[in-house]
Amino acid sequence: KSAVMYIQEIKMEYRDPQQLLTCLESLRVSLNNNPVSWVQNFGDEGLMLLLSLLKRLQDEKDENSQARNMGYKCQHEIIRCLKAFMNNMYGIKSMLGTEDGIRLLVRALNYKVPNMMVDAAKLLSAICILDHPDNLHDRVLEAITEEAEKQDAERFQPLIDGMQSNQIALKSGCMQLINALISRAEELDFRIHIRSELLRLGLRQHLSEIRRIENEELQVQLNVFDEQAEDDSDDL
Amino acid sequence: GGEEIGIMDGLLEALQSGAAFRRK
Repeated sequence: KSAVMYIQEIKMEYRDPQQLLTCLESLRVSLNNNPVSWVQNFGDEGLMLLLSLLKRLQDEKDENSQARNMGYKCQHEIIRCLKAFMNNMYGIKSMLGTEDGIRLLVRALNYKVPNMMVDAAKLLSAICILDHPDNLHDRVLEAITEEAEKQDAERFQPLIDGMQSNQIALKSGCMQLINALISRAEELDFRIHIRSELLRLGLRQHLSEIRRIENEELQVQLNVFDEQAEDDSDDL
Repeated sequence: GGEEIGIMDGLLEALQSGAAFRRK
């Protein structure tokens, strides 16, 4: 199937969730397995379509739990498609050129959909550490702050909620984003500020808990967190 | 070019292994 056919199909399947999900799964495989030229054919039009679909699904308030779960599945599949889309410079530039790409990824930090939140947290971490003339770390942090303001919540609450999950992969994804947010803050004062804001909000208690979990991925992130805190306190 | 494919995979791998956080 060509990239243009997917665009047409997504537009058509907009109303049938099961067909939409099947179409998105197939799109993700195509984005992953085709050369960059194929991704370029899918292009900004395809990307905008995915983002507006994601926004629409995030805004939906389904009372019916079956419909809600189907909505979550589609949202997660879109996040996976975005990851595949961004697996090359063209895709990354396009995504960063959109007005609300980062914000929609921030909204996907939803601990009720743990697997989706893991993917969203990792993508946001990757964006934070990208070498780019714009300060992407600041853009991610700004999006996190703005989203929290809308919800009238603490800005790092989604990460603390994620740390509370019993899924190790989610704890690890949250720690990655925490490490990315702290390590890419340029000023020492700012790094210390972000760290203490997180600790105050409940991270401290979660850290002592995850120290006891035997999981290599998680321990790597914990060591990074500790080392950065030590370095900063030495610098101070 | 072919080498630019996989950039996200590379970043995610560097994050997971901790290499992305090592100070120069």
